Amino acid sequence: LFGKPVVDEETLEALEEVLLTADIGVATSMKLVEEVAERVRRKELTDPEVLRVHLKTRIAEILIEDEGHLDLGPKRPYVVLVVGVNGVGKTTTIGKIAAQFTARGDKVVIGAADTFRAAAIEQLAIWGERVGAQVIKHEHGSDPAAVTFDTLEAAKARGADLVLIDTAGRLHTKTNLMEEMKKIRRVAGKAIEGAPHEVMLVLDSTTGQNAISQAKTFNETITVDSIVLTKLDGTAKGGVIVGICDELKIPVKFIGIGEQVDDLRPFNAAEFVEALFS
Amino acid sequence: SLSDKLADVFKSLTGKGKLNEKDIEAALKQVRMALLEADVNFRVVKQFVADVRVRAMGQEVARSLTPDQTVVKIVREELVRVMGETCEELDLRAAPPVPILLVGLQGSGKTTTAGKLALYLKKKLRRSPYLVPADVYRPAAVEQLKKIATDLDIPVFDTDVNDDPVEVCKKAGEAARIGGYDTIIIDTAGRLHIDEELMGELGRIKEALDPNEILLVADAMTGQDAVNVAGEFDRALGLTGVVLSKMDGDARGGAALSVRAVTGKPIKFVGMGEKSDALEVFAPDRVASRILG
Ligand SMILES: Nc1nc2c(ncn2[C@@H]2O[C@H](COP(=O)(O)OP(=O)(O)OP(=O)(O)O)[C@@H](O)[C@H]2O)c(=O)[nH]1
Ligand SMILES: Nc1nc2c(ncn2[C@@H]2O[C@H](COP(=O)(O)OP(=O)(O)OP(=O)(O)O)[C@@H](O)[C@H]2O)c(=O)[nH]1
Ligand SMILES: [Mg+2]
Ligand SMILES: [Mg+2]
Repeated sequence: LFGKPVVDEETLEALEEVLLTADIGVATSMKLVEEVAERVRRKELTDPEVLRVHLKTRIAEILIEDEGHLDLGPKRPYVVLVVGVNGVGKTTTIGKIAAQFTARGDKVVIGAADTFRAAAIEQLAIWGERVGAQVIKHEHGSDPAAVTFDTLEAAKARGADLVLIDTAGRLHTKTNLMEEMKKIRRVAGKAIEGAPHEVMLVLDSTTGQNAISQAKTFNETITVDSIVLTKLDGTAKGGVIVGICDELKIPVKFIGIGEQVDDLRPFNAAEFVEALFS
Repeated sequence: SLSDKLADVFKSLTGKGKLNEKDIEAALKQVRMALLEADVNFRVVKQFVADVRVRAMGQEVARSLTPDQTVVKIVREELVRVMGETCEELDLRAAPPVPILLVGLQGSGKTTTAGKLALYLKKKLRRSPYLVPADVYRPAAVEQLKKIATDLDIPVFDTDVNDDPVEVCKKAGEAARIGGYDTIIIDTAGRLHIDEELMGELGRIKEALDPNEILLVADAMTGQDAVNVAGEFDRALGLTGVVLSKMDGDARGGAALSVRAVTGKPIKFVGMGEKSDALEVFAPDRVASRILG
């Protein structure tokens, strides 16, 4: 694609293909290519290599990093509510994050607020045990808001540093489930003032343009503070995040690169962009 | 929707008897964008648009339709044609217990679909299915399928997580034979199509069981990557069909077209919810409408 000595129509088309096949989406890809095409027309960009660098820089500017770490701040416990649609990697991501903090001596409490899906509580309990974090759970089928409340009460009582609340996967189109999530958020605030301090949306990098509706709806419902993009160890590029950052200005904190406890990395915009073009 | 966009393209043209080249190109531009927005793979879109162009050239505008309606009609017919005009049944012609193997990426809905298929076989096809939890890696995966099975009152193999999955499948096959069940549904661990070791493991499970059906469970919201995943699973194992899960969301479902176009394998079912009764037989015209927006 960039092996040609001159920028022509073919170069721009090939460029559009790279962006579209990375799931960057029609609107965002067209916008990016048009910006570049304009500079080409004004003869500001004539070398394909420079064009490539310019485009990478432009995309990296849109992406929003957040130093890739959770800053627990002075008031403890710091409460993170983890949400997202079904199967994206919420439970696994909580295990990974908990591990990072227990490893440095922080006390982590996890709330098993997915009381709906079969063996969701058992799955989380195994992770809690693996990483040395206490898991607060009720019976299967109980009220997730009640679990959340108890988790925060327990966290306060034990002087926890970090609380991670695992919730059931929910499609953003299901109004009753979006309402349930709102209630979980409200109840958290009742147990600890200001909680949740962070609402973390987990997105699957294999997801196409629907990720944008997911992000928008979750954000409109309970305000999303950060994003984790999982499964980047696959062949999907996760390009949907470009449009999401551009429109919603939500920082991407971590990326998931596997199923094991250590497979979590801080989001790095430059590395992400390099991978988009590889 | 595409219909609206095409109506716009053609609103300045009235009383035309035939679609001319310029009209068609303008319309195809809209079709291409609509399909890409619906997550149909880039290359698949290219081929699809080329096929539509061939059909649209010289096409008479039926007196009952406007030019934009003619193009929409062609696009819809092409979508339905590619995705399979007929609904393909499960192939259960074999000596019992007939094995059905579920494979796919992490989190796509395999375990949930296993329960749904078991219920479908029991209630709709009046068969006696046996569930096999062959995912010994994911925490509480065996418990998850066991709980689903118990809720449905469907027998399930008591997997030992210390066994490797091939061992589990062999033992379960034997248990199903002894128990007199006529169908076994094997739930496997999610895996990447690029993980040689785990893909090799599936190959060994296939060899051990000789399944009648190897179904790829794919998430309806999958984007451009759908062709890579489906293509590789098909190449490695020879899929017999696809189940598109989470179609109860608002993903346009372009992955349906991509997967069919790249593997030629039929989509047999769609998952329409988290409960075990949320499984429907694939209807191409319905998915076509959805992709068209
Ligand atoms: N390859 C890979 N797999 C992942 C990653 N993160 C999670 N997974 C896998 O994805 C699958 C789903 O993960 P979960 O943590 O259960 O997802 P979830 O969002 O909690 O799912 P629900 O609670 O059912 O909505 C599991 O098989 C995980 O091991 C990742 O970064 N890479
Ligand atoms: N809304 C909806 N959710 C679904 C559907 N199918 C599965 N799910 C949900 O998607 C999530 C993942 O489903 P699983 O069955 O655990 O997926 P899996 O492929 O077995 O996951 P791994 O074993 O980790 O690879 C769960 O929350 C399911 O309830 C569906 O058709 N609609
Ligand atoms: Mg979970
Ligand atoms: Mg599973």
